[in-house]
Amino acid sequence: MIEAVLAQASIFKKIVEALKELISETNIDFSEAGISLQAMDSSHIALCNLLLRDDGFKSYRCDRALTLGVNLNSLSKLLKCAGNDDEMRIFANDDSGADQLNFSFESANSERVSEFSLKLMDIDADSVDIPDMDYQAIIDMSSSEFSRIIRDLSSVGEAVSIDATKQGVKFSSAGDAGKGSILLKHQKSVDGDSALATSIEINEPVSHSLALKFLSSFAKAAPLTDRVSIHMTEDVPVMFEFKISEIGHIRFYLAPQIDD
Amino acid sequence: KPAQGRLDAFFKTS
Repeated sequence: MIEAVLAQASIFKKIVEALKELISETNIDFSEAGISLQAMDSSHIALCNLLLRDDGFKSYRCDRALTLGVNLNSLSKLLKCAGNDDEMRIFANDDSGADQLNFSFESANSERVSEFSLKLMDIDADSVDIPDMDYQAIIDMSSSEFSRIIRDLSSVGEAVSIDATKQGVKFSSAGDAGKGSILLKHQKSVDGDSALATSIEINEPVSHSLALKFLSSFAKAAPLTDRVSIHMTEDVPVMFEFKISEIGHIRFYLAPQIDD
Repeated sequence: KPAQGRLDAFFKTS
């Protein structure tokens, strides 16, 4: 038996919206420690990693570790049936091999309870070992600013160059019709820091050129949290982390560009 | 023209 209760369905709705553009089907792992998933896009260029810790749930029970395969598009449609402020219960019975994942949504005044279930699927997916890494530069910035920059530069080109130095981070793109850039200056964190402030921890300047198509998908996680951190080292995958308050994170990894 | 690489070149598949 697994049973996880989230105080607000909206968090889970936002998580699925953040993942479903990049990944259509995924295995979800339930363990004593919480719920997690790791999945690559079909081209193996990008990877997402979700962690929801057991102590972030209102209640959490997992008698035996289970891996359940879901179609994220179907899950997204199902979650549209939940009110944002509904309490959400996810449960599955593994007595005879779980073949469905069950959801119940209870309104804040407890006067409405709805129940839905999602058919599970067998998914044969590769998983990868992600080593712990020290990055040369970590940019911590507003997630809404990140979304805006990705949107703005997508109107100019197909790739963005991210150049981090001690002074700031510059996002730039160029295309057939022209070019554009946005510079965010490093701000020392001080009391009363604006939510839009950008800070950069850096050992040496780092530059990456990345396809905007993937970054647009990652930006779908912005509604989950105010901040995003971009972790960069030359010639290794870039990691974008969106922390989900009190409960976990979504991390996206994107392979660096290579000369074709 | 540069192209996006694949993660398989960086992370070990298990």
